[in-house]
Amino acid sequence: IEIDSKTQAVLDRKNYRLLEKLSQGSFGEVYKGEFKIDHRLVAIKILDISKMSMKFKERYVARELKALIECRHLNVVQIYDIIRSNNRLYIFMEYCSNGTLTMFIKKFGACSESLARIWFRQLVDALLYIHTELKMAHRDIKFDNVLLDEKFNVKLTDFGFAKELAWNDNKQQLELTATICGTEPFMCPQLVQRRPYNPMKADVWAMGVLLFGLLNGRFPFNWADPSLMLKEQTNYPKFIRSVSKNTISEEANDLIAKILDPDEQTRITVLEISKHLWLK
Amino acid sequence: TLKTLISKMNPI
Repeated sequence: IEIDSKTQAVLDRKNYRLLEKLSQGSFGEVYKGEFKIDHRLVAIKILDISKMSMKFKERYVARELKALIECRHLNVVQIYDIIRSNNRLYIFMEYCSNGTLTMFIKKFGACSESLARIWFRQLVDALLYIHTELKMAHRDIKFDNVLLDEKFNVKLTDFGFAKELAWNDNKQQLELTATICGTEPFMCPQLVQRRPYNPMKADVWAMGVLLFGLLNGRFPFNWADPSLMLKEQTNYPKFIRSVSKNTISEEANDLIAKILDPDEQTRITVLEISKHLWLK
Repeated sequence: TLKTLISKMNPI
């Protein structure tokens, strides 16, 4: 890996060794690394601060990223350290050896209901912690942001990040940038319409898309066409019931339908999801 | 069938 001397100095000071590149994003890249003291593997996200919006810089670089270090949950990717140097942000975090849920589903297709139940319960637990303990919304729940550790436990990563990058404060709407395109399938009707929305309920919606995807091996709505997607989302609950595989239990379909409620007011909360019959 | 057709739509 080509690495400049300042970056190398940061890594040396913190006792990390950089290994191969894991992924490339629009505003940075993720490397695999090793903590030299105990040979533990870590993921190192390197973000280019000059490519970030002013709002992102103000909100996260200074304060809120520090709060993420305090976040401790079995099903949330732990952040060990955050360093700002050489106009870059270095985020040292837990390494998950089995990749993302996207990779898993692309390889193996839909999950059995029992596996989906285990993973979904873990994710609900993580989100409940983020919503109630940290009083934050994740804002970018998607298969790419669910990682699998060496024991195949799911871990939620990247919260509070991507959405903020694409939020335009002056226009009060989301920017149609490349970063947002990949997240389209997980958008609730309010986001599709670029209307003000409750971020916690938007997280809940994305969890519904996730659960549907786990059980069906596909996305519920036609996200490539936003107006068609909105039609499908608001044809409720007829549409969502009609596209679910007929092998899926009534309890699972009931939970999916309660989550993918286009009306924010009546859409269930994470706490209510955790008490649903299917998760008992 | 319609179900098979649907199952091939919107891949992850």
